[in-house]
Amino acid sequence: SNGDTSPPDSDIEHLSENICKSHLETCQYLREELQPSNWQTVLQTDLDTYQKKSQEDMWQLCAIKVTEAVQYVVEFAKRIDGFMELCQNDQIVLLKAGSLEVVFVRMCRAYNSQNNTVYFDSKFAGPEVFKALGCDDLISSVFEFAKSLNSLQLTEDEIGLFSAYVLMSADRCWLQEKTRVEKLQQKIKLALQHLLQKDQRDEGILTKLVCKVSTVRMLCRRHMEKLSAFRALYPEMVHTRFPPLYKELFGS
Amino acid sequence: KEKHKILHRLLQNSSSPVDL
Repeated sequence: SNGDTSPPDSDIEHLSENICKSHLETCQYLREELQPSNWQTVLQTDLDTYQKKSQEDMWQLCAIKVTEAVQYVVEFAKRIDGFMELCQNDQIVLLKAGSLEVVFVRMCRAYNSQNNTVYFDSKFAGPEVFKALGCDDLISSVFEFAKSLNSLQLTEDEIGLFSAYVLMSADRCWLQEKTRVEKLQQKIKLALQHLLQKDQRDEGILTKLVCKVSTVRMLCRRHMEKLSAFRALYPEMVHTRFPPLYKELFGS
Repeated sequence: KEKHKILHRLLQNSSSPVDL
């Protein structure tokens, strides 16, 4: 009646609770499990083993790990109110474009800032572990991103809402019901804003987070470029030994 | 649909992360 078209606070509160719960239920690793004290960092002997792997074997290992992480993101998406009501084309478009972005966002939980390592293959691994991939620049950008997001010390709820915001991007190509996605993303943004206010975070943190979206998109574009280059070198390898879901998501 | 058959399956499944 007062001309205000924004959704009621109870709607936003409900969506916020739903997304935070979905995040916790689908996080792959609990935060307590990711305490660096629970796991050793990669030892010199392990490091040698990783570095001596052929480029193909290391790519395959990472493709498997990425695919595992992505499956949890699919579950996360499915539990977000409104996602399953989108048409199936749009569900697929959002997941193809955004699932790896969410994996990179979630990585900040698994990042140890004391020694610049990230939880990988049951250990904490530094960038040197990924040398055999032949993508030093991409790996160093991924670690930079994890470091910078980790330094914001986000709570689980904040990470959950930010992940949902990243996933429900209305500007993806090939969306059929752009307006529905736009409305959902707007509600998620409001929920995130409310939470940040409630948590008494610095003003400007929302802007900082929104800026991170372009960085994470750049990382995913570079992943696609590296994959294309790798596939040009070893076409059979990708075809026969990479997980089918990885090929569906990143194959074209 | 054929092109994204695994994604379709994952979206239709009522699986939980425990089943993954």
